[in-house]
Amino acid sequence: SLSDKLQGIFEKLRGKGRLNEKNIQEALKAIKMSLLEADVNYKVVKDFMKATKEKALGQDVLKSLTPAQQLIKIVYDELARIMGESASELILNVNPPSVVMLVGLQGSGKTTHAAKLAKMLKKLGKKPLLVAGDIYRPAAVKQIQVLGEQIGVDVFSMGTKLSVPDIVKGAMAFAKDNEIDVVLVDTAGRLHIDDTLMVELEDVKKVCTPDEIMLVVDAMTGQEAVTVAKEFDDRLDITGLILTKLDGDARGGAALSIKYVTGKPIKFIGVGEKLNAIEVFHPDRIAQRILG
Amino acid sequence: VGKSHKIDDEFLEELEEILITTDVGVKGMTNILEHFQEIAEMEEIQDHRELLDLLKEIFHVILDDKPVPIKLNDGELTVIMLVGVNGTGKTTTIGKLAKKYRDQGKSVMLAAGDTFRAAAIEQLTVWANRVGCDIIKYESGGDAAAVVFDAVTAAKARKKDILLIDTAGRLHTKVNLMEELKKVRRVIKKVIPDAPHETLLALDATTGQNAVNQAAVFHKEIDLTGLILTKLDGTAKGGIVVAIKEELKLPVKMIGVGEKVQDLHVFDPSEFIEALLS
Ligand SMILES: Nc1nc2c(ncn2[C@@H]2O[C@H](COP(=O)(O)OP(=O)(O)OP(=O)(O)O)[C@@H](O)[C@H]2O)c(=O)[nH]1
Ligand SMILES: Nc1nc2c(ncn2[C@@H]2O[C@H](COP(=O)(O)OP(=O)(O)OP(=O)(O)O)[C@@H](O)[C@H]2O)c(=O)[nH]1
Ligand SMILES: [Mg+2]
Ligand SMILES: [Mg+2]
Repeated sequence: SLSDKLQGIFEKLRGKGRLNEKNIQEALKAIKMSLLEADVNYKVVKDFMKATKEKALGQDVLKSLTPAQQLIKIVYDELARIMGESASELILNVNPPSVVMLVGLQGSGKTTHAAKLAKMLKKLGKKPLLVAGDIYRPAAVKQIQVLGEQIGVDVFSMGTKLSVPDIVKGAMAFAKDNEIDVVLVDTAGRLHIDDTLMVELEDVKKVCTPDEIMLVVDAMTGQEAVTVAKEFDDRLDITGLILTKLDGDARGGAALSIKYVTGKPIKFIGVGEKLNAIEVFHPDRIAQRILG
Repeated sequence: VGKSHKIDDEFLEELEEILITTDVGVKGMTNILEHFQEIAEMEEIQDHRELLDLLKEIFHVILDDKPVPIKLNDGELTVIMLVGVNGTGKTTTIGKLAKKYRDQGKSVMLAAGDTFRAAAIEQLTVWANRVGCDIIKYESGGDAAAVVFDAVTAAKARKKDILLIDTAGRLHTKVNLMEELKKVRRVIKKVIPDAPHETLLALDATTGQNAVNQAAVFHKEIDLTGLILTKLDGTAKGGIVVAIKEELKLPVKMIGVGEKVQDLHVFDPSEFIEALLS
């Protein structure tokens, strides 16, 4: 682990007399490499290490009796500070129906998490409605219908021939007529650089004025996480993120990068394929995982 | 690569930035920087243009110079299995491969080996209809190994040229799911001992260093023959395949560059390296 590595570095230095700025470099390099190994964005790591180094020198880690522990604490505190102080709640409208839109790259887990949120909301006594907003992917409508059936939640679909904004308009009317509490709009996966499809999302946003626009991001995403998140955020003003597939062994550095660059909170994490595999996000837990 | 004209700290930092931001990863970067410094010192390379050429050359050495195609058996059934973690593009890639081989005049059959995920069988069926080929499928929730056994038997009996086997996405960390995949492989071998002739890992180009874990575990458990790098039409460079080739010797055979049936190309190392360094 990183803390073992740092212990080793400082023990080796102990014999060499006073610690100085030069030999803290090895410790700082170990921290930098650990963050890069966790897929944290290169530029974010640079900024982070600059702040860490200043703190380390400022707090005179070098004079400490336990420099490794103190340095780990500085890094961990800084990570936790960036990730946010506590878990964020789902924004629900005082005047129903509340609307949650799920967006993101292809295959990130949007459809699955629309259903997971629906199941969660149903358990909390709310009446959710799933909207089949993916008219492109083969059997996408069928997929969300099967999931809706599994959890006993209605799925609104108008097939694949109408435009997505028209379908969502229909869904909003249906929701109002049927006393729906929360409308969950699943959308097709798309590239952040596909202007036509990004405009489609902007049009859907206009039609349903969402309370939440959740960017669904795969925890194994590498360096490009920042570019993707920034583009979705710039165009849609996302309100939060769902980080998926955290039941794997990806370190999840994308979480730190995205939070650092967009400031938007991660609200939920996906921890499995089953529809109950969703948890509220806890910033301190991911800090530990990213540090390694 | 910037303005420095020798291997100084500034140049090394630029190199580090290229290698990390293209997802070559820390381990891949460390190996490449070692190669780099050895060779550059030996050849006394001082000009920065030469340094960039040297980097290209190192990539070429790692990735090999020419494309490594999917091996087809002449006159006999070729069994190709697609595996990988969730959402990487396996099912879509099978649709594209089916089209490619149909266009070459080959007879193709699909096996709906994902019996778990909602509408997985329906999704593959749409592709079978689009491309015009047979598909062996049973009810969702059934035993994947049973479907695959029947599909290999049917493909052999009906004298098909190519059988494409779709499997459910699974995280490499799930032991029971990896065991299921091993079972699928065993039943294939019951029908044709040499099959599957190709076991391809679908890897999403946006994936970071976890891709190495994925490749390592899938390779250890079921013997991969290559990778298909998908979603390269995005902005991610997919540099992790360099680290995977270096470490596991697994080549990228095809790349996915979109969601349409024609968006599948043979992997060309030179084009890939150009794009990495652009
Ligand atoms: N292990 C695991 N698998 C997940 C998780 N979330 C989703 N999946 C799986 O990931 C794959 C993709 O999920 P989808 O919900 O279809 O993803 P999507 O974003 O809707 O995909 P597109 O609509 O094609 O863009 C499926 O196999 C899901 O079962 C998770 O948290 N853990
Ligand atoms: N842009 C782009 N999207 C792709 C590519 N390949 C697949 N996709 C999309 O990625 C999403 C997931 O594709 P699937 O074929 O369902 O992936 P899978 O690996 O079979 O998913 P699971 O079976 O759930 O594990 C779909 O929306 C596809 O259209 C590609 O090369 N480029
Ligand atoms: Mg979907
Ligand atoms: Mg699939």
